[in-house]
This record gives sequence, structure tokens and C-alpha cells, in this order.
Amino acid sequence: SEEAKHKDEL
Amino acid sequence: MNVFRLTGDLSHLAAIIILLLKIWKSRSCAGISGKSQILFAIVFTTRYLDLLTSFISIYNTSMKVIYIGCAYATVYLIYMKFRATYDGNHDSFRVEFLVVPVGGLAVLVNHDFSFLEILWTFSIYLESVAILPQLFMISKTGEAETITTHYLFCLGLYRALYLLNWIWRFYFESFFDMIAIVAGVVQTVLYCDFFYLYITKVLKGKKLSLPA
Repeated sequence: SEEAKHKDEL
Repeated sequence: MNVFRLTGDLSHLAAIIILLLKIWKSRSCAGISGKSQILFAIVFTTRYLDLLTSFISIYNTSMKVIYIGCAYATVYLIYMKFRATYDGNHDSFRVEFLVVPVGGLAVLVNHDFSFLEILWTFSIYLESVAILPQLFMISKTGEAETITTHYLFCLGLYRALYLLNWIWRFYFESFFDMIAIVAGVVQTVLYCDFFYLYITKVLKGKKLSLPA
């Protein structure tokens, strides 16, 4: 999901 | 992961380690804003609570743990171990003027009205302005040690590289996160004046001092 995607970044 | 993202993370890591080593080697935190460092510790804590709920990669987890650990170590050195060298009189920025509006904005403008997501949003907004007490301190004293300027340069460069990372991700992955992008632009813009001084003075071997 889009939400999970930004959590990859620090 | 692209080259901008990786160099951004490494620049961020370099900044954090430069500051820790500067304080440790000189046994002094003179010229460093303890308030900015507390704000960064809050930023990492509120953003990386997902360490407890989701696993992304070894890289992701280890960087998060290192960032949080270093942030608290820095705060410890400033307020406990080398407290006598802390320049509290010049560290007079009123942080409540940052934390309160940023908290309100995070509640109002976010991707999802959930506890973790609001804390993540709060950390993104807070990070964009967390350096202000440090910049305020430098403008007040009118100077900064060269090693402190290297720290600030790496810290500013990190978010600028993230902007390039987001442009890359927009074109090649059709991914963008408007909250992170807007906050990242604000954060980078706050460093522009400093970048100018760093390039025109520090890189030419001069100490960073502001006109009286």
C-alpha cells in the first residue's frame, strides 16, 4: 500500500 | 533504494556521528543547541515507533536503531556528562512555539487519522524545523566552530538528497508522499542561507562568523 511505502524511508 | 536515498541516509549518519565525535573528543558541547538535539530525539522516537509493529529490512531496522541511539547519546552528553560546558544562555529559542503548532498541524493534515500515522506526521513536520534552535544560537553568538558547520552541512545535504530521491521515485516508481515532500522542501530551504555561508566561507578555509 502507499502507506507502507513511505515507511521504507528514514 | 536509489543512489540519492542511500547517499542521503549516509549524509544523515555522517552528520550525527560528526556531532557525537565533536562533543566526545573536545569534551565540550559549546556552541551546540541542546534544544535542537532534544527535538531530533523526539523526531526519531515518534517516527520509528513502527520498529515495534513492522519489519522492512535489516538496513531499515539497523539505521533506525542507530539514529535513535545516537540521538539519545547526544542528548545525554549535552545535558548530563558535559553539562558544565552547555551554553544554555545562548540556547534560548522557545521550542514550544515549534512543538505546539507542529502537533496541531499533524492532527489536522495527515494521511490517516491513526495514532502511529499522526506521530509519523508529527515527526516529519517537527524534523523540518528542529534545526531552528541551532541556527538561532549561531545567529545569536555570531559564529560557529568549523566542525559544527560540517555537521550542519551534512544534515542539510541529507534532506536535499531526499528531495532528489523523491523526484526519482516520482518518475520511476510513480510514488510520492506530499507530506514528506512539502516538509522536506521547507527543511531544505531553512538551510539555504547556511549553505551559502558554508560554501563561500568555510570551504575557503575561513571560520563561519556573521557580521555584527
